[in-house]
Amino acid sequence: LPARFDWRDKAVVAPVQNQGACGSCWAFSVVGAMQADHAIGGSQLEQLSVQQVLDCSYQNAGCSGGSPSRALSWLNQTKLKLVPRSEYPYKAKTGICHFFSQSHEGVSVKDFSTYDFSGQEEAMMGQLVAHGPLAAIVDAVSWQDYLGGIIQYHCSSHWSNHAVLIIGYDTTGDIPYWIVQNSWGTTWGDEGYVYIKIGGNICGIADSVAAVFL
Amino acid sequence: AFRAHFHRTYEVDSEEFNRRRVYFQNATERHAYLNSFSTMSQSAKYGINQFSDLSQKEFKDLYLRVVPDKAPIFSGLKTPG
Repeated sequence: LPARFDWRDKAVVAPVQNQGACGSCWAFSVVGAMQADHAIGGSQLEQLSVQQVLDCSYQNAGCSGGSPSRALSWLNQTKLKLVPRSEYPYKAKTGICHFFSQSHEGVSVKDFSTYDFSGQEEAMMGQLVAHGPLAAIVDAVSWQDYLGGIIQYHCSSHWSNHAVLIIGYDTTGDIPYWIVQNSWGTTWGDEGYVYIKIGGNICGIADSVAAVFL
Repeated sequence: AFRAHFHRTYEVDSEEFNRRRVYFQNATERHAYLNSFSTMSQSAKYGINQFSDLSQKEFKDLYLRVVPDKAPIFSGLKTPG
């Protein structure tokens, strides 16, 4: 594994988004992984519709909350094509599901995996390098006050309440860390990113990690 | 300064202003505690941001809405045979 790896260097990570006053982090993490994988496959990086997942994934509860693995399971079962964000823009509130014909251009999931990598974060680094950005769930209670730097404390594992996109890691410094894209806008954290120490399952970053295959 | 920076519209001395000021003061106390663990230059820093006038409950209710699912433990990459 390289000592440092960042999918932004390959231009497959879309800009940081802002979910607004809507509990849609679960949809942002899944769509972030899908649009990155689509670009890794050779397509132009294109932002896909988070609102489509929010409105149509009935096993989840829209802005009231959801789970990345349930969303992926639904996308995998239905093979629903996610349309570009420009065709189904984000509104930060749950709405009525818009249907598109099967012939409509879009991106669908071929398969996905979800694993608990606690105690195996080096293997998780391998998954990230091999399969692209990973959708993960974390304990983000202390993130209310986060400004930047590497989180090492004040974060529990096994009490996840938020979903994010892991886009890279860096083990070259004194503290190895995950590079994580959040969906609270660029004014939060380090331009919308947060760094979490690798090892010890800090914030539960390894509790439930999903890779998408397109 | 906080209200101007984060475009808050509540008026000084309104009921909401007074409530949010208490949440803001609570946040500054939290920051002192959280930063007391940050001993290295790379360590996380905590301070005023756009969530500083929310109570912890408001923050959880708005932004921490994931329903956690248990995932199977990773048992290595599968190889033929």
